Amino acid sequence: NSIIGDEYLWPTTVPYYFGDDLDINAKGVILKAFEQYRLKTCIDYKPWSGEKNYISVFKGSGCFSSVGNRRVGKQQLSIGAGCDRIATIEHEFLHALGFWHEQSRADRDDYVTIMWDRIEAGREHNFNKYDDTTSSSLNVPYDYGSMMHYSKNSFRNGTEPTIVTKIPSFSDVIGQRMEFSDSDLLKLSRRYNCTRTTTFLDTCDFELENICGMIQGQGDQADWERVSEAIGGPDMDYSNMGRCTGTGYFMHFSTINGMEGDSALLESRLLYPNRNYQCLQFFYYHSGNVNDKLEIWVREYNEANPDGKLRMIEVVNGLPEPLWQLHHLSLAISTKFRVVFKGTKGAGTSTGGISLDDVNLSETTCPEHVWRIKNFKSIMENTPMDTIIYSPRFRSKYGYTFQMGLYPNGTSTSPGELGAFAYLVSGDNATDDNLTWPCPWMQITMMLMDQHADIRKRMSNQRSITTDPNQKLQDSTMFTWDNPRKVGMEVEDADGTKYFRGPGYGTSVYLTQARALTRDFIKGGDAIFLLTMEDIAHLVSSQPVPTTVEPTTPSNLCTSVKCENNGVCVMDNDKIAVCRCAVGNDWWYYGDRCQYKSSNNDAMVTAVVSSVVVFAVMLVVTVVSVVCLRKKYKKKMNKTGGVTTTNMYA
Amino acid sequence: TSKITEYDVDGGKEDLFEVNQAAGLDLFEGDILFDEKEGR
Repeated sequence: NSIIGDEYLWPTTVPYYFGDDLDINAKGVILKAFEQYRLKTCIDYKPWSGEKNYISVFKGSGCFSSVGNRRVGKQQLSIGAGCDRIATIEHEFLHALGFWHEQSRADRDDYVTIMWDRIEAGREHNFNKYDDTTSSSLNVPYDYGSMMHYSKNSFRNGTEPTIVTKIPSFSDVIGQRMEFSDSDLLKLSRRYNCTRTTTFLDTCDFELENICGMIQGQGDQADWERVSEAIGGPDMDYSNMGRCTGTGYFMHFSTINGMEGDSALLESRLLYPNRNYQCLQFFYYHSGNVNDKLEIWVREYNEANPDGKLRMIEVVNGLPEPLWQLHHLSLAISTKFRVVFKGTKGAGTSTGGISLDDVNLSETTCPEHVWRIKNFKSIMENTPMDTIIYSPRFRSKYGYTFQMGLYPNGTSTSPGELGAFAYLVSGDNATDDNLTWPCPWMQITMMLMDQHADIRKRMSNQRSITTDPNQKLQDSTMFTWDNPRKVGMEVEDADGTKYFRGPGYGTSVYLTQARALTRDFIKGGDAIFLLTMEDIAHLVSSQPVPTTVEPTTPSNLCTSVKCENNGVCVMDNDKIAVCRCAVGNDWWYYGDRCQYKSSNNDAMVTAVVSSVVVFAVMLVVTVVSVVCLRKKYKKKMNKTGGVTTTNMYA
Repeated sequence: TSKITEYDVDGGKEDLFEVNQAAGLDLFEGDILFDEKEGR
């Protein structure tokens, strides 16, 4: 729920400043959080360039923020140790943007019961609620799934929950810190009058007959068809996975008939880029001949090519497989364009074709590597506790090789949780020898993808760790992130391949198993981890301080103004501190410090008395005037010898 | 062989409120800076 008052709003592009004390990993994760805001909301962030009010992010003791724009110039937001999780950062910035916790909204008692006797002594104030003159829920229903909601065990004094949801099935839903919920986004959008998001371009699950404005291309020999199943497979789409009868469409290019070389073009609607880099993500199903091809092209429009010019980007090299496969493609387009999916029938006979579903295009960077774990629910249930499974080794674009380790059934210290760790591992000798060791400032991100069709509605769970080249192994002089051949252990893959694995860094509380079973973390039985390594060495240096700074409101004039009787001091037009006085149904305070009280009764008495006084005064004035005039004219007539006439006829 | 193989960066703390509690913070609603001088 949001604080009422436009004075608490920020401009939709919020200036920020990163303090030098911030951890490098935290800086990287904050930038990732900003990207989520840009993808899903109209809120953008920019480095502070002298604006009067800005958010100063620093490493305090813990994670905290103020609520709303306090107009104090430098407004502090702390991302301390243990706070460098994307959801925590998004949570704190939602506070800064003017939102309180969900369970403090005025109507919360309709939805949750606060168990006052189970709250730690002295912490009861954490369960305050605000009435609807102070807070607004922006006409959005109570949101158990809000990332601003406490969890059921917050501030408890024992083992029993402090918050009991009136609908029991929501008891484990509250307290999620994965991503913005749909309602979080709706409220933010209403509060800031958003009309569009910053980096989102298009999404399509082909559920509607208009296929999101996509068109069949010209000059081809075949068409893509919108179907709910295809001969040769798939039997169902990816968006719904057969969950809803009568829905579940995808686009299919059949290669059963036709000639070798026949092609079909499916072109997206016109798109207008802002950032000049994009990520295209889609699922495809290849049930045709191994020689059938799926190519991604773009049609770019410019003055020289008003009808667009086709440019080939990539051939998707997936072999026929009986499953929907995820594919990412980085684009770098700066003019008006369309994305073109081109299917081509290859040599040989086919019993199927190529299918497409859940296309998303955004102006973001693509994840680098995909680790798909089949039958994930079964793996969670059947892997012994304290047992880790490892992803394949992935080589990043910087040359470093890394992998992820996952505890699918928790550890003895954190049962019921997925644990996730990242490791540097040895690659081939020649490459590793040419790399810088210890590995400097590489941020590894492990994301469990929420496979919802629309990228804006995904609540993927992600954690990042960063290689600090100066960090030492505990009780050792060796560097943690040194060459795994030096600080790691030799391990052997199931296929007998031997390599070295360095120390792991991560968390035993990555995501609860219960949450992993919700949403679309598992789809078609499979979980998908997206893994990326990014060089964030540029975040080591200080953020430049602007040379010219807009004058700030003298730190806060309100500190010198004392408003009485529950009045609130606010900055009027950023210049004058004024008191906003408390009002009730039939009373109000007034005066420069709200020192006077008035009410409807007082006003009535005042009005009656005033009326009587005015009437009396006017009566006196009228009588005096009449008397004076009479006297004056009588004298005048006497002087001129006039005759005073009286009525002569009745 | 005696090398530590994994570091848990969270120390088992699941939520930001646990992080704040462990840091000894007693902020308004767990993570909100509240300035009484401002009246809210």
